Amino acid sequence: KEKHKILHQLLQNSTSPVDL
Amino acid sequence: PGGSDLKTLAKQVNTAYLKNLSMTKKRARSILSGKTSSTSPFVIYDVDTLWKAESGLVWSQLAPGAPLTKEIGVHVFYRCQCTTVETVRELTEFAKCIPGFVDLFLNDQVTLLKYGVHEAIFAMLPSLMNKDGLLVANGKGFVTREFLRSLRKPFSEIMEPKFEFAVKFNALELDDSDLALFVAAIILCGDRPGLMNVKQVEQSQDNILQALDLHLQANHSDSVYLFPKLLQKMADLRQLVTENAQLVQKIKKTESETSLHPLLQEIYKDMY
Repeated sequence: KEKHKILHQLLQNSTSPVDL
Repeated sequence: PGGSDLKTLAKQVNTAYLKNLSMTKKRARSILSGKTSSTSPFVIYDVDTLWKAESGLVWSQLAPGAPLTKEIGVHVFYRCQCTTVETVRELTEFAKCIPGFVDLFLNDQVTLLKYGVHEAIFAMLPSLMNKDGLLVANGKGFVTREFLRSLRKPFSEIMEPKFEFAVKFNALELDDSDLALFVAAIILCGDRPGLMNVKQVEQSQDNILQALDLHLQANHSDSVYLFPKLLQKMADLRQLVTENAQLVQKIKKTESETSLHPLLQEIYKDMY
């Protein structure tokens, strides 16, 4: 899971833009 | 599924595509052909026009997170990364709306995105391209192919293979409704390495492919071999992504001053 932290984050949050 | 179920599926996927992807082919084509009422894109064809575009004319801010660099090739590489990251975000939202996708294990969703997003991006990129260049910054800019070719190696090698693919792909004259199903089929691919529930993914992809086949029969009735041609394009896209991943590895190794966005690092790590 740690290996794909940002992809997990993108899949789970619809609003958070992720720090690009 | 019956014909009406497949039509409903096609409609759902099409709606999700139009809702989540910021630049449609329809809009891009109207900008490229000058048929839109908005101002024509600013043309970037050399170093001067690139810096003019960067000074607020085309992009409102410098590539976020990218270190300031005077080297033009490196700069273009960062711009490509920014666009890719933004499109991965849009594709993730699109994927979540494809029927069946969110029912998969979360780990399988991650695997499908990891392997699918670049193929999907290179399938959508031709919409923004003609043989002479590509639209950037949401249609506000147009970068010429010749300018990208003139960058120093290896940066000159980033976009040229995508233009070569685009010219052939655009000859198929797909529209957004075809592309929506095609991109969904790319994402829901059952043979990605490490999938836990292959059967479930294959079943979803099969439904999408049936919907695509049926949709093409209605939308492109004069083009009999379009469906098998698109299946071949899926294989070509996989090859394009493999070559792209190799080039990124090469840039990482030989251009020590360049950095790769954390999301892209995740995607490329142990990819192929």
